[in-house]
Amino acid sequence: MPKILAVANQKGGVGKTTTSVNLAASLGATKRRVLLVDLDAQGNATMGVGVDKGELEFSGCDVLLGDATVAQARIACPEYKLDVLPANDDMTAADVGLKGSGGQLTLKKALATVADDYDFILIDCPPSLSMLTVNALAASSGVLIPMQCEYYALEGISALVSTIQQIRGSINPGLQIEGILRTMYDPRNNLARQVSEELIAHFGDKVFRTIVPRNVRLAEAPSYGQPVIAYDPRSTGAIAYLALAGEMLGRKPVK
Amino acid sequence: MPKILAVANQKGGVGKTTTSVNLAASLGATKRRVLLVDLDAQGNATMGVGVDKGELEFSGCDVLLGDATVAQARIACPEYKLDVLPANDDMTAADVGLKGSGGQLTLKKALATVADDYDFILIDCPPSLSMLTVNALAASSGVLIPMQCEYYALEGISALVSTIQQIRGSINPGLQIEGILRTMYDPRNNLARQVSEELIAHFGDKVFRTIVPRNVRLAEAPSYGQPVIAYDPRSTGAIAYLALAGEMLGRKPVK
Ligand SMILES: Nc1ncnc2c1ncn2[C@@H]1O[C@H](COP(=O)(O)OP(=O)(O)OP(=O)(O)O)[C@@H](O)[C@H]1O
Ligand SMILES: Nc1ncnc2c1ncn2[C@@H]1O[C@H](COP(=O)(O)OP(=O)(O)OP(=O)(O)O)[C@@H](O)[C@H]1O
Ligand SMILES: [Mg+2]
Ligand SMILES: [Mg+2]
Repeated sequence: MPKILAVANQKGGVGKTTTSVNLAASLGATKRRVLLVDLDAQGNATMGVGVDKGELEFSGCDVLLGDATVAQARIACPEYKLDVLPANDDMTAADVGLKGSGGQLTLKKALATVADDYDFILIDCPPSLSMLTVNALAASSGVLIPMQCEYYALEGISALVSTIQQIRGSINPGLQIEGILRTMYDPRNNLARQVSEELIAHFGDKVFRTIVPRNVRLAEAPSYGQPVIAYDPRSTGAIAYLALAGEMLGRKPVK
Repeated sequence: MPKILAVANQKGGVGKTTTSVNLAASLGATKRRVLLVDLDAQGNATMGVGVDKGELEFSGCDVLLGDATVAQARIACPEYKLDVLPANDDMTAADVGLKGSGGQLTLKKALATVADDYDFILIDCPPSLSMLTVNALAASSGVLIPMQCEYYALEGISALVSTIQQIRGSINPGLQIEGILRTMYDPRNNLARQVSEELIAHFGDKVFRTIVPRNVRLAEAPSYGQPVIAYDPRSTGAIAYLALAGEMLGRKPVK
């Protein structure tokens, strides 16, 4: 069984896509078999690995609406050692289409058809607690929460935690918080240090030791359609995401 | 008739809330009568002006579902010279509830009941092109687009522009782009300069001359529940938003 992780936070711009793309590529570099699932109509994760979202034959939306299988829609990115289940604007239609009963388990069922092909599946979520994010939480064993160390992001985490608890109490009893990842971290910034201390006080070991610093190479890499370990492997951003992959692999599997 | 502006961009974390709160307070400082509408379930704009979203008697969701009027739900913030129509988690229910036919004009009708009380109404939108954002675009005469000068934000602007065109072609023929505001701008960053040049090439005069720099005081102010002109009036962030208010007031009214 692959480890399936939802990379989620309804606060916008906290580094969900950057984390999904770069952690996927870093895990791929450690010879794990990885599927990156783009569940956001913005299609940022798709573009971030060099796939043109305007030229898709099938997308994740087709899979969620039952018009294609994951095997048909996924695209191999051998240069980055991962496959991607791409997204485009159509994904908005999937959000509406899934509202019916039982729609919450659609992604989980679809990913089960390719479970034997992967060691990790990472799901990049949109910035909302919509039906798409619920699908991702229902399909996952863990939630990775990227978190900018600023007030609005900290303020929103309780809503996310209570959504996770609701999903655990209903459709996915095994759902855990895999970890909280501090992103775009600037140690010279008092606010960031204060928020970071609050996170550790509240969440303890659930806060990853790895911290991703603010590093412009992470913002530049997507304009070349490359994960940062391909774009600039010696950058602090690349090193941080490789360290995160190492930290995740080094953890004892949660029984 | 007040000038009603939707502050919108489906890309997350580009400074929609920071712009809504601080432009509203800056316009208030010029003795204009201002209503700040929080249309995001995160309730960030509500907290940003010091109103506890956990203690609301009525919220914007009640207004949209017809359970309260704007006059009942709005809260005066005299120290910041503005009123706020607050939001909390319930707003997610409004997004679902408005899906029915004719739901797109609900906010427009609600704001018309208080039109005589204000010179400006600013609507802080959530990071999605959902029914709530459609309501804001249907109710507004202009769209203010905060924009981080980075690849994913630039990449997403075409989807927003086409949504604006669709709304203009159907339910709101008068809808214009009020302007594109460059936020969190770091002039030392090549990527920011390149994206900024592309914006000016594409949008010309629609790009505000005022640029909001990255300034930590803007990120600190919300943790005190204050707009930045109250928290640190001499900061570069405060000066930028006062300049933006001036630039907007100085423009000839679009006939
Ligand atoms: N550590 C970092 N250093 C510098 N820039 C970063 C870093 N992480 C992300 N960025 C940039 O910040 C912006 C926001 O990141 P990203 O798009 O990954 O966030 P997101 O949570 O996926 O946003 P959304 O809510 O829109 O999905 C992007 O332009 C990205 O390139
Ligand atoms: N010019 C700036 N300088 C420094 N920090 C800023 C600036 N503008 C916004 N911020 C901070 O960046 C983060 C994102 O800004 P904000 O929350 O206003 O964006 P948003 O577009 O409203 O996000 P969302 O998509 O979640 O609604 C916040 O923590 C905010 O305090
Ligand atoms: Mg994203
Ligand atoms: Mg916001």
